[in-house]
Amino acid sequence: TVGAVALDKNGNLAAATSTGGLTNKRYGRVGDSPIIGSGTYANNNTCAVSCTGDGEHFIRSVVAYDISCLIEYKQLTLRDACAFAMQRLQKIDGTGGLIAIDRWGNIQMPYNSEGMYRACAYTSGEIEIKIFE
Amino acid sequence: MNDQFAIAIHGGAGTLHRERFSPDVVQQYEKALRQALQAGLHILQNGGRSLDALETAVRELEECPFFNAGRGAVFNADGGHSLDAAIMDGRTLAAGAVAGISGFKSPIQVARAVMEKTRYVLLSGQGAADFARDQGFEEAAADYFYTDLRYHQWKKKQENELDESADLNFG
Repeated sequence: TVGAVALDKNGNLAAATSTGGLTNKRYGRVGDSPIIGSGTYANNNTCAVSCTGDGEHFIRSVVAYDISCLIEYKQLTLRDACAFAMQRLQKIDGTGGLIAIDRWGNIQMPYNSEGMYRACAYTSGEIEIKIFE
Repeated sequence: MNDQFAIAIHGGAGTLHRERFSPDVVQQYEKALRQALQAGLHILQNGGRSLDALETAVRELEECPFFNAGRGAVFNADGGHSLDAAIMDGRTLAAGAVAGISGFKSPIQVARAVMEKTRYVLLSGQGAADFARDQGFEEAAADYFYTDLRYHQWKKKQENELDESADLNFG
């Protein structure tokens, strides 16, 4: 699975995810990536999110929209909303990660698996590229 | 318009089998991530739209054989590739997605066309492929998506009958 989230100079957020799904998947199995609100979500008032990992768990926890709601209805910061959503995922033994960005350009890239291929760049020109911790 | 912009990308998460990652392999993956990031960042730096930056960055990742999307995607039980993708615009809450589409190089391109050219959100299977063909998106034969890494993962999973939860393809 691959994905991206971005904030542009007009203050618009967007999210995108693309995947081959699970090896040896059967019966037309679909994971969270194309499910809006689970693997992919964006709302200018809150954040943009793209997820990767055990798709079934991200669908059941509606992870991407959950983060947006925590910001919108409980005024959590992006960091706290992502942490809360990852805890909930962990509770149902879900593994994986996500990338999220808010309307101020803050970025979070949490994951609870062994690693996650991830990278981000800010207005300042600062760039971060990581696979493991 | 303010001057604030930012972008983040991912190439999947999961059991990455750290022992596979020699410094040279790490460098290859980091180079691929940097290339996709820079492609999207360039659009933002020049005042472009976040949707365009995302589509560009994700298409770079779909074309890279390292990641489970587009070229280099995992094999399904039939030995083929069925791909999913979604894109969402935070300004309008418009969204487009495809599920179980085969034979098209860039599922994210098709998902964006679903968002911008139909009243639907999610198209699946043969219907999604028919729509992509109607829109003239680039098709590819099965060998375009093939990589040894995924093929051997698929064979291993078939032979070992690992259950679906065995995480051999990092998301």
